[in-house]
Amino acid sequence: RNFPQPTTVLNFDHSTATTLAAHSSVYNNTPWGGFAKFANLEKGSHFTGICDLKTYFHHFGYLPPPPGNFSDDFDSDLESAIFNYQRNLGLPVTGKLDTDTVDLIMAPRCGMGDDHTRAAVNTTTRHLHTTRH
Amino acid sequence: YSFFNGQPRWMRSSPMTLTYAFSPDGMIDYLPQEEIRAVFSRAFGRWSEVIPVNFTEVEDYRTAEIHIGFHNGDHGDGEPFDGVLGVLAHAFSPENGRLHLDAAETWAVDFQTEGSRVAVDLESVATHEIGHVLGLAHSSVSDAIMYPSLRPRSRRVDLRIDDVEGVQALYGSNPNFNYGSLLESDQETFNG
Repeated sequence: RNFPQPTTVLNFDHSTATTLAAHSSVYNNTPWGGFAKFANLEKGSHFTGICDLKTYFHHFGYLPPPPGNFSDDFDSDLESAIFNYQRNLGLPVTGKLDTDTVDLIMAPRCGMGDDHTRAAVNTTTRHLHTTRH
Repeated sequence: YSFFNGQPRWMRSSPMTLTYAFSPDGMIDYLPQEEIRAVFSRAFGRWSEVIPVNFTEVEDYRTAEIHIGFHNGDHGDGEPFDGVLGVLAHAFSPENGRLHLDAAETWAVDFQTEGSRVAVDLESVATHEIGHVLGLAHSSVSDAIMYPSLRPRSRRVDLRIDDVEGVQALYGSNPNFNYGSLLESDQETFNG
């Protein structure tokens, strides 16, 4: 049985990266499978297609709708969305697209948003708020 | 645990019985109907064990309070499904009663007979969505039923303390519920 070897090179966690790679292959051709390429991007970067990640965060209640289209910039709004996502889902709160975060983003999930402001009560969107304990 | 705004819940006289039915036009054909019904019966039963609410399957889809169906893509509720994986299912807060599963998934009741790498455990998702039907929103506790994410070929069907406390805050406790046994099971899982 092979165990991942610890490494200190650039703080790179091989075990997590292996998990991401393994899941990425399962998630090929799934709606969010392409998000693997966003792993380890940082605030300030520009990456084609990251607007799709913003759409994801918007869909699940982490980003407000943009005035136009989402840009491909890793901006403060995206960082804030990542902070909230990590906090909500029990991940280490880094505000970065670390491999654990990207891995969970790609995973299948319930269609209900996590802030429940889009909880579908009728066929029209209804704004709700949650009480968290 | 968390609730929807206003903590909506089913308001019925006690003891409460809610009826559920399967959509005659929204079923999958590669799993035996009896197995699907048995899965949902167990999923409803888990919630019944902890709150004073019973669930009964009825044949008449129109008059049932909870409507269950497998649907593809845009199915008319403003929340279209997206194909394999991605969004698996969604449900509506009380007292709407709609519980929809993405028909494009490879739904499994037994991973030993369903070998697909993208197979999704039907019972896990059913139990989660029933939590929404009852009024629970998502939890940040990763092993709770109400955690929003579920990986393919994984199974999460047992209510955890977080789920129990949340749903009991809405409906009260089933007088026959043994809280100690749940704590014990949580402890066993933790140790195991």
